[in-house]
Amino acid sequence: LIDVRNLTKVYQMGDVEVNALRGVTFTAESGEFIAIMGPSGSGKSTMMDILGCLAQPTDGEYYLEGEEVGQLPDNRLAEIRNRKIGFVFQTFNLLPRTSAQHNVELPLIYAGVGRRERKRRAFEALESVGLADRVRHKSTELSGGQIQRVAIARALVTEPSIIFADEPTGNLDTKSGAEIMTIFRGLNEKGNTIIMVTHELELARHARRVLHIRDGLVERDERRNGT
Amino acid sequence: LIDVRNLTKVYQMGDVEVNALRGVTFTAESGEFIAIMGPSGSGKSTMMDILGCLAQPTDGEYYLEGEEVGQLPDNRLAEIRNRKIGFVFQTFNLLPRTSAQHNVELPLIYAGVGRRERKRRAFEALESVGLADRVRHKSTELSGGQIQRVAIARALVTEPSIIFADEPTGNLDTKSGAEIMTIFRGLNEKGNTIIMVTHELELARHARRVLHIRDGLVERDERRNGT
Ligand SMILES: Nc1ncnc2c1ncn2[C@@H]1O[C@H](COP(=O)(O)OP(=O)(O)OP(=O)(O)O)[C@@H](O)[C@H]1O
Ligand SMILES: Nc1ncnc2c1ncn2[C@@H]1O[C@H](COP(=O)(O)OP(=O)(O)OP(=O)(O)O)[C@@H](O)[C@H]1O
Ligand SMILES: [Mg+2]
Ligand SMILES: [Mg+2]
Repeated sequence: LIDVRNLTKVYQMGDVEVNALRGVTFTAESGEFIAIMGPSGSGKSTMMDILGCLAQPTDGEYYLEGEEVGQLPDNRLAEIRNRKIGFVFQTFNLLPRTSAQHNVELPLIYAGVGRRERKRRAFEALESVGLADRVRHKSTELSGGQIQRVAIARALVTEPSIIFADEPTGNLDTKSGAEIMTIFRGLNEKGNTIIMVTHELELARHARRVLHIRDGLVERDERRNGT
Repeated sequence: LIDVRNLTKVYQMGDVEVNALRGVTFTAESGEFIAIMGPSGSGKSTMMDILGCLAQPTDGEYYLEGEEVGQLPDNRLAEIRNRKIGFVFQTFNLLPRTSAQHNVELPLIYAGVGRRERKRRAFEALESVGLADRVRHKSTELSGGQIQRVAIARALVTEPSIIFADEPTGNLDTKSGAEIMTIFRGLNEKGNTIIMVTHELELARHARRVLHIRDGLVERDERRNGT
């Protein structure tokens, strides 16, 4: 499903170069549940953005279902982002002055889903993360953990086959975090692929594989048996 | 130091009322280290905003060092916010198109500190959270955990006697989170007061007292001996 080779990302800042990724190489099969861990600033979000087709590497190749993403035309990329991939951002990235309901409907609007169906699906996605009574609140009227859950609902509403979640429970109490993991495990059991950055060892246990990132490189690829 | 009585906060949304706080009452002595825990949406940030003099309650009283905060004139409130209190926001609230250095200098600019001294102090604050090599980066050029650490540095740079930290390690790996707790413990040993919202039991252990919040009320006030 995913085949990355020598992924490199360099940020140029005047005369200084920041080497965010220094040659990341690994493959992932469809239906895997992979946790990504590593120190703050080690390149996890940078890698996730490239895998989620939201950013381009400076060097290296990324094959998604056999297609080299760097060579794809823009409309094909947009289609993949909207239909195949669900992305939960580390900094949420909701439209601030817009209700939770509308934020979660947005991907369905892009996918051309009719008004009645998208209202229903957005509501159900919010209900699944415990926010049925917050659908009309704007981001400024929600708690930190509620904003995070709206971001999760938005990533799931198009029923994507690949879910990239960047620190999806960083602002959630233990119980809410466990509820999100239950949703992810259920989706994985149905055959969806989950790639999740987390800094909590407890949550990484749900994954059958952990990629340890340090200084822009895969330091260790840990595969585990059973759960 | 802190004496709150029947703190109430109601958000009016059209014909619906959200009772974020339903009568919170407790006291805290100078030099305490208190953790605040509770489910997502239970009112923790709302309470922190009131304690940090950033929001007004709908009802109830808040005495800070004997003064009833609701009765204070604006300039006195601004002075307290700038000199006495350091606040780490759950959603960071940095100026986005501004460097880490400048973001951390901002409270010192308000405090009237001279240019050379504030440059030095802002740099030292960033260095203490491991960001000496990121001082010129803007928020958009920093990782999630780095943004969080800039927010922490900004809260500490005025050397406040009371630190309110709302989920200060939600985006940090275990090691970076432990480094922040070491800073907080050091400040507490010097006599500063720390009030920290966290959802991680492991971190709440650093506190000698845990206020458990549920549905806008203090459900339990847990005091512990030793560490
Ligand atoms: N401006 C607002 N208008 C309406 N409701 C609001 C507003 N701000 C917050 N709320 C609601 O008040 C409740 C308490 O919010 P608060 O941010 O204090 O929760 P919290 O305990 O910090 O949660 P979390 O752990 O998710 O950060 C939430 O249910 C939220 O939806
Ligand atoms: N636009 C940019 N310009 C310059 N440097 C950048 C930019 N974006 C990110 N960086 C740097 O690249 C490095 C990797 O960032 P990244 O966001 O991938 O880290 P991360 O592993 O997700 O960290 P965290 O756990 O804190 O979220 C960081 O050191 C960061 O400062
Ligand atoms: Mg990140
Ligand atoms: Mg909060």
